[in-house]
Amino acid sequence: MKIISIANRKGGVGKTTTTINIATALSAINKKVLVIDFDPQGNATTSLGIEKKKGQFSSYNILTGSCKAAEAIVPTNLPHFDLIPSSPDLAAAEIELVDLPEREFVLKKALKDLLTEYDYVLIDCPPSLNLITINALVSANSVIVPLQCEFLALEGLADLIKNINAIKRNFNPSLALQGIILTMFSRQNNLSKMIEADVRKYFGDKVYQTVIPRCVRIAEAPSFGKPILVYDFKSTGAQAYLQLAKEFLQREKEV
Amino acid sequence: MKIISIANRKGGVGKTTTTINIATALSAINKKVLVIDFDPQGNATTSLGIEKKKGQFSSYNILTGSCKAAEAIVPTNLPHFDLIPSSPDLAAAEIELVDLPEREFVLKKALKDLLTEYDYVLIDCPPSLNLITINALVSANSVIVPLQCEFLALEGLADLIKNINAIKRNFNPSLALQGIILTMFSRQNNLSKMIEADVRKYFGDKVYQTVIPRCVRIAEAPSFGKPILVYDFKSTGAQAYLQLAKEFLQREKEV
Ligand SMILES: Nc1ncnc2c1ncn2[C@@H]1O[C@H](COP(=O)(O)OP(=O)(O)OP(=O)(O)O)[C@@H](O)[C@H]1O
Ligand SMILES: Nc1ncnc2c1ncn2[C@@H]1O[C@H](COP(=O)(O)OP(=O)(O)OP(=O)(O)O)[C@@H](O)[C@H]1O
Ligand SMILES: [Mg+2]
Ligand SMILES: [Mg+2]
Repeated sequence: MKIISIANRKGGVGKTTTTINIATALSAINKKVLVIDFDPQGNATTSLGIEKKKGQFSSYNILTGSCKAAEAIVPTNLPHFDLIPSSPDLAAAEIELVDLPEREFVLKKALKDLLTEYDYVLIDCPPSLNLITINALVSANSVIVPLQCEFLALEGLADLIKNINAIKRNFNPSLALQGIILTMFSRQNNLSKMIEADVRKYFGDKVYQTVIPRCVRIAEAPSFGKPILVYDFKSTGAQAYLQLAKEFLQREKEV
Repeated sequence: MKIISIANRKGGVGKTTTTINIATALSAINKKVLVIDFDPQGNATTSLGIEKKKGQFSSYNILTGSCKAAEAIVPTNLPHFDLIPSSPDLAAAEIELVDLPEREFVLKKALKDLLTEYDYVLIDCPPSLNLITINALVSANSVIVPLQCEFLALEGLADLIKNINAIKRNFNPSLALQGIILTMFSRQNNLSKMIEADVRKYFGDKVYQTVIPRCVRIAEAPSFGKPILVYDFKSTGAQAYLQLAKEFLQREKEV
């Protein structure tokens, strides 16, 4: 079982979209996949068409120890694709974790009892580097960084990589940067091309060859509770995520 | 002096862009403006062309009490427009605030010694509802919510308004929702139009008439350290923010 966190402190760069579409592609080739929605916004939960019901266990309950990881799992509409939903309470988790001993390892310990079930566990992180995201990075074998092709997103990348390396040094020596994925790429403007050139210059083959174009169908899909691969398979967005999933598997073999 | 927080938990919706451009327009009509960069990413600081220097006081130092608010103020290149820069340390502020008595009021108290200096103080919030954002909302007279014209951003709006009302009830009875600003509006696609119709239906005249279009020049401006109003005054983005600033003043008179 491989645990992969999808993280970037910059907001709105395609973390959730990337998480659910890589997971969908993996499920389509018969891999057993679990997505953990670790964002109090619950965008991964909504984008998969799952309703957040009162009284249902969530990723919050796992962090506070009020349920086992397995108890919070719900099926999605897709084969061998399960979800641990988010809950608005997750916003309070940071404050509740702060005084715990080994507060960075709470999720890692909780996921131990899942070890035999899934091929891949993908964790969708919130736009921050708080204790929730730290727990996701400490639990992960590798981290994927979606990067919007814009200046402000690029500016934060060096700081993010520094933080990932700090977590690797202090808490999780086996954490690897699996790759950087360029998202919302607009062919019409020079900004995207400039950012792509910069990122490839500094990060070389850490950057996925596949680039995800800006595609409005991707932004429409969540309102139907479906990943783009299901909502509009022929769209440029879906085709790019399909290509990306192939490259993902390639990289996973090499790690 | 009016204190206005620009907040939305959803990431990448235009909080920073809106903060610096309203501030720029206000400075152009001789209002004294202070922007506080409350996001550890420091995007407002970068977008204004200010370098984050080691040893310089920042919004972090104000929260931890290691300097007075006035000591962290730096001038920008624009007349009567000052900034309290961010610092990466701000990411740790949440953990340092948690055990303080009256942890929600730290910023409010620190801003008391500024009371006579500025016409407007605008606080750029990070994409979360953590103690940093709560401090900004507790200190503010009103809050502006930039809303990207996409489904996932809309989904989080009701929860955000609920949280704003909870802060109003528990900590800051005078906090008002000054307005909701539609951002990154694409005329070519139906999604934006649908979202706009929905938001106006539920929130009526809380929604600014002025809509900010998606405009690549806006995304280019931060790499030059300039707000769009300075970088490319004739662009559709700049003209929309100029219009928005006029509506902002209108709403401020009515509050
Ligand atoms: N390639 C794309 N083209 C067009 N729209 C996209 C694309 N990828 C994502 N989107 C849309 O952009 C918005 C931001 O994407 P998403 O929510 O996946 O980012 P995020 O990094 O998870 O955001 P947050 O920081 O709030 O968690 C969403 O409305 C999504 O539907
Ligand atoms: N109207 C617009 N048209 C095109 N690009 C825009 C527009 N407004 C903002 N942008 C760009 O979109 C990205 C997100 O905007 P911005 O950083 O202001 O959002 P934010 O809500 O402050 O993000 P965060 O949640 O990370 O703080 C930036 O790269 C910015 O330059
Ligand atoms: Mg997300
Ligand atoms: Mg911002």
